[in-house]
Amino acid sequence: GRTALVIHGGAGFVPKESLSAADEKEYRATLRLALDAGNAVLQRGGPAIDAVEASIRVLEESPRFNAGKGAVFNAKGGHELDAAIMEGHTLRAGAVAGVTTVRSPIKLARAVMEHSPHVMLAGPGAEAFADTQKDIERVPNSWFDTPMRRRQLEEAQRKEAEQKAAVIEGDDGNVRRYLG
Amino acid sequence: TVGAVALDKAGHIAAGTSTGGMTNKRWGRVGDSPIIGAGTWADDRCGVSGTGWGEYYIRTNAARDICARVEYRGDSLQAAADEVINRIIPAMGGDGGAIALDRDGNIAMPFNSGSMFRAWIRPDGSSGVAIHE
Repeated sequence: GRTALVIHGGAGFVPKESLSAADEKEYRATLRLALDAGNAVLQRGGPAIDAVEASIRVLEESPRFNAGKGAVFNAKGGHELDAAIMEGHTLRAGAVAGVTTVRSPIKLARAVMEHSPHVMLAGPGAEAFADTQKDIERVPNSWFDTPMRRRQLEEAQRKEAEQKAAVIEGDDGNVRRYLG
Repeated sequence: TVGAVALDKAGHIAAGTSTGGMTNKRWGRVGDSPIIGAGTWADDRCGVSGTGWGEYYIRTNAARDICARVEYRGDSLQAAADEVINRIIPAMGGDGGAIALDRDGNIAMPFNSGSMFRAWIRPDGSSGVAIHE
């Protein structure tokens, strides 16, 4: 049995010159750590789904990536986290949307898959399901905060306000932009 | 957004995705990540985790579309992933990337947004980490 693993930490417009050498080194080291965590599972004969969870949990714990600790802020200044996991040979799947107090959303998604008849639970329903599960760690919503994400929210809201002002000043009303 | 796709020694594939969504998103907005078939998919020959403008991944059923192309048409994983991520989604106005893995251990990592943080280990043991390149 040959194994393989691929992971990502998000795609976006991150110009190379915007990353300091130290930042880039940190990003690469964390990706390598996540890769190693998943690959360790595979090398000892563990199932693919364990490898996926192991890799993602490393990235969820890192403040540099937009999942778990370090997740972006929503327009209300809080965090709503989503996750899904799927097992190919059985087509079993589990997902959660809009959870606010679950430290590892991927772990809760897997619990939905393994311990409920459902595929997806959202918001308060997902939180209530988490209440029934052992080993689902809970944290205050502010635990996900990071200064970098706070700055990004402030910048996004400043731009949004500027765009709204531009529309009021006589735009053609056909602005292609995304406001969440 | 973060994600992972794995192939184990039994030949089984799994995929997962976790995200905080988009900065300044409207509260209650759900992106593609938890939508099975849009941002996350795995079957017995292919797995995908996406990252990008979620509404487009939902509307194109992006992750499942990649694997369906492999399953129904016999497309290579690379061709299927490139078609969905780098042609169909941008043609609609979306952007982003995805990681994909098939049961032979082939890996595809297309993206069209300038960068995608990613890492991989192939069946031959070769591995890498990349951001922009």
